[in-house]
Amino acid sequence: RLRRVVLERLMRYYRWLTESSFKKPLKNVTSAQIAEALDVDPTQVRKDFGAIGLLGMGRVGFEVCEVCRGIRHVLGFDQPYEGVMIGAGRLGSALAAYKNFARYGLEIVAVFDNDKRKIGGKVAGRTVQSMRALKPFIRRHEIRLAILTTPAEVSQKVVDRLVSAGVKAIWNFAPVQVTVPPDVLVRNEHISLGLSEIAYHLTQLADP
Amino acid sequence: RLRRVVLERLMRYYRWLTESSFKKPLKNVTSAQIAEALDVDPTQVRKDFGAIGLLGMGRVGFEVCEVCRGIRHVLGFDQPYEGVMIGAGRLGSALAAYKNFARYGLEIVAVFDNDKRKIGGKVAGRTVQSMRALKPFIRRHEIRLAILTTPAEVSQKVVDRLVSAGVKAIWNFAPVQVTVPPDVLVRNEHISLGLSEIAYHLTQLADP
Ligand SMILES: NC(=O)c1ccc[n+]([C@@H]2O[C@H](COP(=O)([O-])OP(=O)(O)OC[C@H]3O[C@@H](n4cnc5c(N)ncnc54)[C@H](O)[C@@H]3O)[C@@H](O)[C@H]2O)c1
Ligand SMILES: NC(=O)c1ccc[n+]([C@@H]2O[C@H](COP(=O)([O-])OP(=O)(O)OC[C@H]3O[C@@H](n4cnc5c(N)ncnc54)[C@H](O)[C@@H]3O)[C@@H](O)[C@H]2O)c1
Repeated sequence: RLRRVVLERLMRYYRWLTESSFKKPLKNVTSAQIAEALDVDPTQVRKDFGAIGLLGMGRVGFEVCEVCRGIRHVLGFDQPYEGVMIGAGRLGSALAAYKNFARYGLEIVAVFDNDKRKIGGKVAGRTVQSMRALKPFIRRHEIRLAILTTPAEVSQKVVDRLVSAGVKAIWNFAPVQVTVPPDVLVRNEHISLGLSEIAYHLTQLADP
Repeated sequence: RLRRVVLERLMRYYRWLTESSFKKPLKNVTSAQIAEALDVDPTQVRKDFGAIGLLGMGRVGFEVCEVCRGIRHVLGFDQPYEGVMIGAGRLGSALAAYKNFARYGLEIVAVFDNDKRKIGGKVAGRTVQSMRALKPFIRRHEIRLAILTTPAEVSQKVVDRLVSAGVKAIWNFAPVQVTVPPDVLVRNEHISLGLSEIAYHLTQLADP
């Protein structure tokens, strides 16, 4: 099993290869090029590629398509998976509408909320369903992933319902630690990592 | 100047120290403890702490409060800074309302949009202003940071306006690469890193 730090590095290599605008499309790439662009150790890049069975071609480096296919396969992006959104609020709506998730295999197939004013309304083309419909939906469609965008104070209760319904992975955007049984993955997502770079940059401007 | 990878590691140490729920509050922490919790090399942890002037106390490790204060100071979280939100849509509203940003020094002081139906309305307690008010506002309040949550296709135009108004850092949530002069920082934020761990976990469940 690959560790989280490795998975995140593979994701960053993948994003750099697929989302950067290169002057002309890259056919081959060396570990040195990737290392320099992403500020990682070239030895680390080669180890990570080796860990997923990618062999370089000596001085030429690695073939970009092969690297992308390899990473997509190992990370599981090439096998589409469905998720449900819990919380049809501002963040939940933005995420449900975000087109980019499809590149990583994710399709958000339903949105749930407990606010009567929202149930029955449309979010990202989906009709918002009541929380009463959650467990039957998860069971019927064998949903293994739920995305949590509920207020902090209700999140643990919602997680308990998700776990009892059979969800195996929770992408948690609520700013609270939730507890789950050992076979359930919780990925906490804090949209604040960027502030480390931004605040530091502003500090350097003010006081170089 | 500290490199981005270092800034991000410092942020992760800081978050782990301040957001984890420990059985009893930590007074001291060793590089080994941090290394194990975050899956980094303990030598790396000590190097990073050394780089920001934190000295350990031998076997006892580092004093948690001192580490937190040190990281807050280096990253610039202890000096409040203001930002403007461009795009009062779903994501912009969610971010403008997010209470956690204050811990990192950020205050979102105004929200701008070009949709007449939104201008004059309330988002996170702020009145949405017209894009015509953007440049005068930025100049009057000496705003150095803008957060971009506009549709991809208009983002470069909006960035050009922000740069000409004097903004020095752009936190870009639009899924598009934008170009800026060398003295302006662009931090691209993709809320998709977590899918590397989630999709992999689901793959392992299906095919261990
Ligand atoms: N991780 C991040 O970086 C980040 C960024 C912004 C917001 N957030 C967090 O995301 C969450 C949502 O933020 P928002 O601005 O979209 O808030 P919001 O109030 O607009 O949305 C929350 C939604 O959850 C629904 N809800 C409440 N209790 C529920 C329950 N028991 N079952 C189902 N639905 C329920 C509400 O009716 C509402 O529609 C908050 O916890 C917020 O702190 C996190
Ligand atoms: N980075 C991520 O992980 C992530 C996640 C979700 C959404 N997004 C992106 O964030 C952006 C916003 O998403 P959303 O769901 O909030 O969309 P939205 O349509 O709800 O909001 C966009 C807002 O921008 C405004 N706008 C359009 N043109 C403008 C202009 N020229 N000047 C000022 N304002 C303008 C619109 O009126 C609208 O209010 C999109 O680009 C989306 O792809 C990114």
